[in-house]
Amino acid sequence: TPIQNDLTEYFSLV
Amino acid sequence: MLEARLGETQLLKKIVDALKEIISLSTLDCSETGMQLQSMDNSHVSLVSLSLQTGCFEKYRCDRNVSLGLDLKSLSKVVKSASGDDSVTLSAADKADKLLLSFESDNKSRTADYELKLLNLDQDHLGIPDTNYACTVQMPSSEFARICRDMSMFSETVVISCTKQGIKFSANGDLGSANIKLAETSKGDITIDVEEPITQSFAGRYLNTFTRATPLSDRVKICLAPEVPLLVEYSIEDYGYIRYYLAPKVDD
Repeated sequence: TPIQNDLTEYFSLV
Repeated sequence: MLEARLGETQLLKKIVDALKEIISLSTLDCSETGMQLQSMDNSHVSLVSLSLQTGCFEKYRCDRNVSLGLDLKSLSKVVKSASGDDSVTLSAADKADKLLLSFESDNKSRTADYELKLLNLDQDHLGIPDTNYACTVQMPSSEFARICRDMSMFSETVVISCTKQGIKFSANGDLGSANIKLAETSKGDITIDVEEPITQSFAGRYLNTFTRATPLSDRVKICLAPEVPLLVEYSIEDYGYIRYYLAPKVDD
């Protein structure tokens, strides 16, 4: 089963 | 101070409806170029980004940048009390602790004024890099909503595959499986631009929630690229957009 990735893995905090 | 007038409350109703299932609290940043809002859902899986340029408004004035911390459920209650064809003026002082919403009926015979308490929200802002998407698909927004609804009957995971031949949505579950394919049409209601084919998995529940924005636009744009979140974009009257980003599911 695929697991849900977290969006903050892709976008950085500014 | 801020003073922004929309000719029809209907537009504000649609925007609030498109936001409130994903986020409950958010800051609306107002500047002389328009209004922006960006928030992640509580589980940090999806992000919604709203942009309304001044062209969306009948009248727009914002002398100094102002950030309005909104409880979207409260805003929704206020907006529901107005008629869709009323005009609405949003106003706030420079260091406001409340947002004023003034509704005026078509013939100006009825006015209704509401004050909404603002919240002091400490929100994280994310930088979204410019992405060269491998696949960009445009289709009628009602078609996308229908597909997302139909897929969610079968599985919580929706697989989206895009090739030059078309875009395919698949779901596999206890019930069985569902596959819906769309090819590009000559009349242009479905366009598919593919630089590189791609297959990714997404949570259908989130895709379904994004389709709350369907009343905002007849068209929806879906953009995919390897290793980056899906982008689902609805334009708002030529001068704005609501964009949803969704992190893919990955194999364990």
